[in-house]
Amino acid sequence: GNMQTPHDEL
Amino acid sequence: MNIFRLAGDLSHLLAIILLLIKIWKTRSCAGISGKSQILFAVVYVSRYLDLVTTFISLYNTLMKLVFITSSFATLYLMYVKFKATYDHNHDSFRIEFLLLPCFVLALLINASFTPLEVLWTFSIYLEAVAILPQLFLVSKTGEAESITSHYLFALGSYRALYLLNWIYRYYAEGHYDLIAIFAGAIQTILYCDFFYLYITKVLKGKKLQLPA
Repeated sequence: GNMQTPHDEL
Repeated sequence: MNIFRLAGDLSHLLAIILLLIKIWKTRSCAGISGKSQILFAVVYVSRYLDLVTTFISLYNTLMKLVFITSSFATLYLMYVKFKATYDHNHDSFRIEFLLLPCFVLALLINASFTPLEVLWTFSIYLEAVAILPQLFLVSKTGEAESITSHYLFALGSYRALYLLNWIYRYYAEGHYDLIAIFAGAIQTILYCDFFYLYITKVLKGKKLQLPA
């Protein structure tokens, strides 16, 4: 799983 | 971007437009919780601080600007222009009971302990519960105008559509964000009772009126 930043959603 | 995400964003946008139209056309913010609108403004500002640090896409930037601007426009209409119509006696939910626990939770459970990430996480937790003052107001007055009901339905649908988006993204991209999924599920669950009333009453042309 990837808890990713930057967040690409609104 | 997939169809669920796009539909979710458009539903969110529609909700905001419906709310502004309702207030502008009726020259009144009766039945609308200013407390919820304050919380939404806090949500947008704390989440979209990355506007100045990260560029995702033109779409992303524009939508963020629209959400921030429209939430402040709504607050202006409620607390300045049509202040006299604001139902503050019924809008008595104590928002510090939502703000503080969400902030503490964001400090404790986050993807990384940096100011921007903690504020992003705070905004996700706060958004999940930001509608509570509005639902509380509807339950206190026992009814909602039809346009207010449409607003709530569009606003609730947005996160439900995001849940479908996250399921899609998990299978299509292997992408998932447990914090957003958990909060989004809570957010959607909070609307379930309203969804039921909306489908059984408002869509059949009746006013949304709670049983006495």
